Amino acid sequence: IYLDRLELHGFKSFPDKTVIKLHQGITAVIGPNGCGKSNIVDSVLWVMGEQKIKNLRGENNEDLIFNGSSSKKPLGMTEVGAYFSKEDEEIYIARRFFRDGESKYILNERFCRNKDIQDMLFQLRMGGTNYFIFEQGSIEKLVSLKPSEKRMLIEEAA
Amino acid sequence: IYLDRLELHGFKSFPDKTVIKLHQGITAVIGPNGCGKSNIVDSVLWVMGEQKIKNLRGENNEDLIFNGSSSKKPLGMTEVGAYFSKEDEEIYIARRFFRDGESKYILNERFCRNKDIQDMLFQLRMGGTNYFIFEQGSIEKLVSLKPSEKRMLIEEAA
Amino acid sequence: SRVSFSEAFNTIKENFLKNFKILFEGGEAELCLMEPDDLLETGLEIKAQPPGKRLLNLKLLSGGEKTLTSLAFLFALFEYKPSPFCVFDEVDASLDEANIQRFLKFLHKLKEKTQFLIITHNFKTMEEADYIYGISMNEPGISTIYSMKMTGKEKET
Amino acid sequence: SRVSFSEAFNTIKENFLKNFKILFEGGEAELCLMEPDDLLETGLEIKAQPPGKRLLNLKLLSGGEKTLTSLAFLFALFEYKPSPFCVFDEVDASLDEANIQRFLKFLHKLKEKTQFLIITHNFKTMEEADYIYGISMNEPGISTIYSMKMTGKEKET
Ligand SMILES: Nc1ncnc2c1ncn2[C@@H]1O[C@H](COP(=O)(O)OP(=O)(O)OP(=O)(O)O)[C@@H](O)[C@H]1O
Ligand SMILES: Nc1ncnc2c1ncn2[C@@H]1O[C@H](COP(=O)(O)OP(=O)(O)OP(=O)(O)O)[C@@H](O)[C@H]1O
Ligand SMILES: [Mg+2]
Ligand SMILES: [Mg+2]
Repeated sequence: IYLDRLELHGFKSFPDKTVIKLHQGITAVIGPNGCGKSNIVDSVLWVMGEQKIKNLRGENNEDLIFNGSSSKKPLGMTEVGAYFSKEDEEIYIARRFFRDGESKYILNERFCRNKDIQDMLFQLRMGGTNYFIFEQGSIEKLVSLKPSEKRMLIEEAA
Repeated sequence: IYLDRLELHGFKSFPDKTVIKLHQGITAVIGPNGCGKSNIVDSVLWVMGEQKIKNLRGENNEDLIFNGSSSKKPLGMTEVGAYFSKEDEEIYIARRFFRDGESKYILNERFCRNKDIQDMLFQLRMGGTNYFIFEQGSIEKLVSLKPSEKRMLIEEAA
Repeated sequence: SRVSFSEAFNTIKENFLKNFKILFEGGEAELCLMEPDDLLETGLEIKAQPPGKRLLNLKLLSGGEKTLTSLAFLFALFEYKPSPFCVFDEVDASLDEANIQRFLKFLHKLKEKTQFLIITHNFKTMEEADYIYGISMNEPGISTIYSMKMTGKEKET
Repeated sequence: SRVSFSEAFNTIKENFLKNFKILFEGGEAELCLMEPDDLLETGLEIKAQPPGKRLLNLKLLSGGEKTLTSLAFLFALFEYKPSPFCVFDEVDASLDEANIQRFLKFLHKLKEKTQFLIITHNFKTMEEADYIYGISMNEPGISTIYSMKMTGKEKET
């Protein structure tokens, strides 16, 4: 299974629909401070189901929606989509959030609940994968996880 | 007023007495991972009076005493000294800690209490200077200090 | 189940020690069960001793040493069961040049089974990448992505 | 006292805005009193808006932007009342090359009144230093210090 591409639309500093195609091997993302690199990391965490906004450096869910710039108005919603390839099959998950507080979850062609996405990720053996997304400064914390949390990592691998 | 030199003896990874002479301007400290650079920062915090061992990345006060290496035995005590120059005067402060838990504080030629050192630092207008010692990863936290803490910084400058 | 946990644990434990010795060029380390008699509930602990040093509280390790120890553990998990993808946001920020090289050698092996997305400011890391995307904010406040061709490794988006 | 607090605050507030604009090459920022009527007790808040961006929660700023905003504030304090010395442990780790240059320009001015001790892995920062000490562990587990002569800036320990 591999992640074929991400689509960010209205997510944090990405107002325009942005496709990030991922390849096999190592993809590096570079750019000056503040240009939006870590926002891409946040979008992966979010589409995979992160529920705590503070883990995405925000305080309110609205912080995820493009809030405007000197040349563009704020948007009313955000959507992040992820396409996974499994043998010949393509699996699409997406998540939307609206300023009025409404959330939508999408699996392939239909709306669903967050739980359905989590179940699908578990089937694809990517449940709990948040452990393998390391935001700035977080890699060091792996060694200081609680003993029960370290155990969880072994259990998930087993 | 300026800091003329530091003397580390038995402090963390510095078993032998090590003199670090400081000059006017910018002094850079370089070296590979784990060689002892941040330990120098800890020694400055400690000689200036830091009381919380977890702020020095330790769990027990004993963690500050050289704990041995493959070629040297652990030591029984640690001492850090700092020489300040003020016009024509030299002021010496030092702190010692022994494995049995005893602490000693030194100001110029005599033993004293930690409070006497703090008073002297305040007189030298270096009280609360811990705000100007930034360990790894801590500079970003300046903007996220509580409003009352930010106010303290202005008060100390006033 | 108890059997697969113990089998996974033993292999990962072995991998962890091997990886630690590679990343630190020696030293000793251990992934240990806190209650070996209670396989269903026991927590895990990491002990790490860089070469020539005595075993100390993990907190006393340097920033770079903590990162390397974490990577030794993470790679031990991946060698037992590769994750389909892994995202690193500036993990090389606290590593010196020599340790970045050791880190990149690991990625070179692991990337066959795992897609890595690495945010970095480091030139050696960029050289190791198979693809590079640049993010820019030519229009202030608006992020845009562009692919960058690498000399000798011409790629398209 | 209320008078000197308000005088210090006004000057530092001005310095902060000026420094922010230098470090970000534009943008808007403010150091503001949360309760301007209660000068004896009021807390302080920082607002930061990099160029072209809208004012947002400080948490949403990037790692490098938070560091720069902190430095703008710290330097504002130093310009009002210089600290005799200041220790930076790898503050440049999260800054890109251009921002490191702006950071170093500030140090160049402030170092007349403040001694800076900077731990760094960055070569530009090393070039800006007046003195360099290397720390090594030739004997494992034992730190030793040696001074390094800089080309064109020959110094002795
Ligand atoms: N909802 C939003 N709308 C518009 N802009 C946003 C939003 N949320 C965050 N941003 C902007 O995104 C920027 C931070 O982006 P990000 O953290 O991805 O930077 P970065 O490229 O990782 O930088 P660094 O190299 O410093 O870590 C901030 O300047 C912030 O203003
Ligand atoms: N009490 C002690 N006795 C002996 N060694 C110690 C003691 N306390 C800490 N150390 C050693 O000091 C080392 C860490 O040093 P330090 O944090 O100064 O490294 P550093 O040069 O800042 O590295 P980095 O570039 O990775 O931040 C650790 O390897 C640790 O084993
Ligand atoms: Mg970032
Ligand atoms: Mg360090």
